[in-house]
Amino acid sequence: PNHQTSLSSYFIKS
Amino acid sequence: MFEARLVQGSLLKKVLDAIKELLNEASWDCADSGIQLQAMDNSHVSLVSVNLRAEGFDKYRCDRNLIMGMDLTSMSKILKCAANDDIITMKAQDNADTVTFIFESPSQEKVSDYEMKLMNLDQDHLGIPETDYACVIKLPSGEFARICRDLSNFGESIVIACSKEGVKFSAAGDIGTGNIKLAQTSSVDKEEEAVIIEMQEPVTLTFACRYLNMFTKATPLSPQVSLSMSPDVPLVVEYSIGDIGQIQYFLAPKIDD
Repeated sequence: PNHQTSLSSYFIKS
Repeated sequence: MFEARLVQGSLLKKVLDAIKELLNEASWDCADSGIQLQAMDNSHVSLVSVNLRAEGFDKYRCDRNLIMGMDLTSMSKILKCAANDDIITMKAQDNADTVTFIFESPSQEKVSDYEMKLMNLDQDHLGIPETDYACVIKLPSGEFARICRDLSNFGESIVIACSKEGVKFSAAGDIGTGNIKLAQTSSVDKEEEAVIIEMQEPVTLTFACRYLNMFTKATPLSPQVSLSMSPDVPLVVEYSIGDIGQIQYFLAPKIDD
């Protein structure tokens, strides 16, 4: 019922 | 020339044990201020950040910034050759394509050196925004490892719910459900046995057991762990590395479809 989110959607590539 | 000597070499062995399951390879960024590593696991769900301060080393020299890309399986194999009480030195020339690890026994009667090839790694660096976390939970690291291990028997995810009453870890699956509640400790003899909750607002988030269990490989580094949570942002699991630095794991939450 829940899915794993990715870190890239929270943190900005620098 | 880069040279870093650590009398408490076992700390470096423990750092490798704490990251090698999550990462196959990573770059160590060496600068005047110390050594840092930042890398995401292959699935981009978690990120490991290691910081070792120059002052924490017994000898530290870094004439030029140096990026040492390493196969962590190979590095781990080499560090396994060091005894727990060995003094560990890492050495590299400027622009070198190898790094040398030197292990000295405390009596200096046995000295070994191992040279390892460096790799050119093209890794994404993530900018981690400064965050004021809504909940910061400090608890004994052994307790956290135990909770993650026990709840992994029930399901693939652990729900962490932090409120002013305490923190509740829950898991549910085919065999049933498990809940573990920890209240803030009122008084403890030893600081490392305390459960301390700093809360601005209650937070409930869901995380994959598999990753939490991999983070708990850092347990031997520190008697305490801190969990920082805010709504809808990655969890931060932090262990100190003796007096020389810290390791932080960031884990993206699971969300309802």
